[in-house]
Amino acid sequence: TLNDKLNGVFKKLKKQVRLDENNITEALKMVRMALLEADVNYKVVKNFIGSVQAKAMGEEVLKSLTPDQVFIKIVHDELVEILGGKDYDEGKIRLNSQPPTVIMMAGLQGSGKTTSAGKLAGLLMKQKRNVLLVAGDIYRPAAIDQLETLGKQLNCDVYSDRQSRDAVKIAADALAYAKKTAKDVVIIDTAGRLHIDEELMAELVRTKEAVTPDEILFVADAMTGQDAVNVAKSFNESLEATGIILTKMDGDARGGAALSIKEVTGKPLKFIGTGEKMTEFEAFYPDRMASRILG
Amino acid sequence: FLGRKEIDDDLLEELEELFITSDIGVETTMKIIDSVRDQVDRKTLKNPEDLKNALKEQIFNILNIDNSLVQTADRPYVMMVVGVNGTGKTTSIAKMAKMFKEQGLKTCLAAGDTFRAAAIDQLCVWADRVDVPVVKQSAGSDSAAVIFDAIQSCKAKNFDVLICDTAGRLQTKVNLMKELEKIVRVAKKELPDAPHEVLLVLDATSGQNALSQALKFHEDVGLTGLVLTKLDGTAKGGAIIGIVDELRVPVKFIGFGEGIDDLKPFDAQNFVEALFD
Ligand SMILES: Nc1nc2c(ncn2[C@@H]2O[C@H](COP(=O)(O)OP(=O)(O)OP(=O)(O)O)[C@@H](O)[C@H]2O)c(=O)[nH]1
Ligand SMILES: Nc1nc2c(ncn2[C@@H]2O[C@H](COP(=O)(O)OP(=O)(O)OP(=O)(O)O)[C@@H](O)[C@H]2O)c(=O)[nH]1
Ligand SMILES: [Mg+2]
Ligand SMILES: [Mg+2]
Repeated sequence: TLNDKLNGVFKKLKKQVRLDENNITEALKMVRMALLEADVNYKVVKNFIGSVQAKAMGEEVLKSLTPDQVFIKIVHDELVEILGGKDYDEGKIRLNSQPPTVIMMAGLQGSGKTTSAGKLAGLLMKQKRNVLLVAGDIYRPAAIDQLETLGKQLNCDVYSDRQSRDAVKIAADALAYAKKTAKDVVIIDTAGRLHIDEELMAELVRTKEAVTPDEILFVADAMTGQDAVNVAKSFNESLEATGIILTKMDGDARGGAALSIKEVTGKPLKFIGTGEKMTEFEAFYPDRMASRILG
Repeated sequence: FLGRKEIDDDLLEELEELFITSDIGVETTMKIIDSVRDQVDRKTLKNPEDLKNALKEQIFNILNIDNSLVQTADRPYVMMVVGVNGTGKTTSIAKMAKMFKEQGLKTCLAAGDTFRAAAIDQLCVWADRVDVPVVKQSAGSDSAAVIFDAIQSCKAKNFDVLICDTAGRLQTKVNLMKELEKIVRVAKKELPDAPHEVLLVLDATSGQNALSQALKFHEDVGLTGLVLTKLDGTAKGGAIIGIVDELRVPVKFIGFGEGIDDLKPFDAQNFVEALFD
């Protein structure tokens, strides 16, 4: 683990009373390696190492601790802070005082939007909300069937229109239906799309304009690599996301994309997907994520 | 870095950044750069253009292994498509089905994802569009049983190719990987050399976890090829370089879109050129 590696680095140094340029250069290299291996973006790593270096320089090593313990704490704390240590927005959905609360899912193909939409519905239903799932993906074969199947599993109402070729109108009609049937929350599933697909990104923007969502959740796969910054930045610039969901965290991907996405968008990491079942959904914990990324 | 007049540390750092941001990974990046560092130090590589070409050649040599489909006299030719969740397995199967059909091969599909919501429906919509038959059972049925049935049926009806879809699964899930091993064992009961082709579908947006996926899937079921999807995005898919280097399993196809024609055989030359774009 990184901890063991750093331990080794500092052991070579005799009793250090202070962290300085000499003893942290090697340690910083190790942290940089660990972050890159964890898929944190190259530039994000550069900035991160810079901040850690600044914070570590001159740091005093208290009698009760060893230099590596002081150093790893600085690294860990810095990581936790960026990931949302002060946000307290994890695991929460911003509910509108005037129902229904509208939530829109967005993200690349296959990231886990449809599955997460179901999980979110399940979570809110447990909190006694009346939820409407909206089958807004009119492109992917059997996408409507997929959401309807999840809806049945959850005993959740699903709005769909198999004849429509207009995703924006489906969302608008679903919202009207939700108001008519006194729903508390509307969760709009959207088709996966590339951030560089101008037409589909414009469709997402028009959907946003039609239903003015209270939450726009960018759904990203935990195994995403360096490209996470480009994708997240694009989606965020077009839509102004309000939160992020990181899926497939039940695998062994280190999840460095979380740091990249948070750094480049500034938006709160709210939930993680921890499996394919509707119950496998948890609040995001910055400190657990920090440990996972550092490895 | 073409604006540079000589090879210096700044240039090497720039190359390191290009490789890492293409998801080539730290270890593989160091390996590639070290392999040319010797020539740089000995001044046999003097200018940036030569260095770039040397690097391209290194990567090309890693990737340029025979990637033709496995040859067999068996009919049907059984292909199994595996991989973690959401990488593009089902869509890639549809694309391959059209490709084989256009080559005059009598093609059939097996709806081996009996788990995920509407997975069978999804494959059936594609099968309709391509106009190929699908062997399927009800959702929740045993995946191995579906594939066994499909092989039996294809043998009886003289099909040339059978492509089997499987449920997405994370390589760390022991019981799901065991299920995949069972599917292979059961397939062999009906046709000893099946599956002739086991393709791992990888998403180009994946980072270093792709290596872990490839290693585990190869260890558990044995891979004969890789399919790299979603290259129409901005991700470079560099993770496959370390994978091919280590496993010597070739990339057979690439997916570059959601349409039925958006698949073609992997070309190492084109891939390397795109990497340096
Ligand atoms: N193991 C695991 N699988 C997940 C998780 N979230 C989603 N999946 C799986 O990932 C695959 C893709 O999920 P979808 O919900 O269809 O993804 P999507 O973003 O809606 O896909 P598109 O609509 O095609 O863009 C499915 O096999 C899901 O079961 C998760 O947290 N863990
Ligand atoms: N842009 C792009 N999207 C793709 C490509 N291949 C597949 N997709 C999309 O990725 C999403 C997931 O594709 P699927 O074929 O359902 O993936 P899968 O691996 O079968 O997913 P699971 O069965 O849930 O594990 C769909 O929205 C596809 O249209 C590709 O090459 N480019
Ligand atoms: Mg979906
Ligand atoms: Mg599938």
